[in-house]
Amino acid sequence: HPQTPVRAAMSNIQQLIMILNSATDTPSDILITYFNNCTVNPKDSILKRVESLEHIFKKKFAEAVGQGCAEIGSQRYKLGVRLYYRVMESMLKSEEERLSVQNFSKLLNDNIFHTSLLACAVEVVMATYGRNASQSDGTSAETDLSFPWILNVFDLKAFDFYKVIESFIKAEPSLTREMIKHLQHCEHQILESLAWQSGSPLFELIKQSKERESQAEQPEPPSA
Amino acid sequence: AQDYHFGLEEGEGISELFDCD
Repeated sequence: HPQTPVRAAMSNIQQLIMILNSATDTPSDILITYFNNCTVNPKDSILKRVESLEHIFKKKFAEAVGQGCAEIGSQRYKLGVRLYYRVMESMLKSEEERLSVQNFSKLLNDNIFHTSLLACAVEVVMATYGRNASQSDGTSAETDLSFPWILNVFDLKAFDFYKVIESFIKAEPSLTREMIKHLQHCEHQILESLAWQSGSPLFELIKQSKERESQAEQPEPPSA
Repeated sequence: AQDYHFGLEEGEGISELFDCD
């Protein structure tokens, strides 16, 4: 049959669900091994964060779509969590290979890293379903859950979300072409506008780089 | 992913982006 937009969207959803069917709701044995290799084991904080963000996501989803859809929000969040653990494992494997390191204590105890990675995973799920937002599952096309909605839900700075996108795409080879285009669109939205909003961490980074440049340009004192 | 413009250098990854190198 010719590929209609709805059929294409449905196949993307089915593909996502198929990929995530084999993923787990909790960290895999390989992830647990990485956690155990850390100077400070991040496992408890990771599980606590996933649980607390689920409550927040479910509440915001229900507020946006309708109280009757809270369970749908919970299901979407759970798919996002599976993708989050799956991508985290893939990222750590590639970083281990690239850096010949097994102790990722600093990265795995970084709250912003985990919140950004989980937000990206949930955004992939939301965008996949969003393309097929129809009356059938109760979410109306008018409810705009599209990016950057997830940033507000997780109270996440756009530039921190931006930092995980490329590594996320590299770590998840089964992302569809449409999804990669969507994430690229998110990048452009962030770089062209969201990252320049007041309070963005980008301004601090620019300030630090300017300070480094000015220090590098200062002549050395004669004693040196 | 061919359409995606990868910007990280060879020696860069998620660890550098979160200052964990």
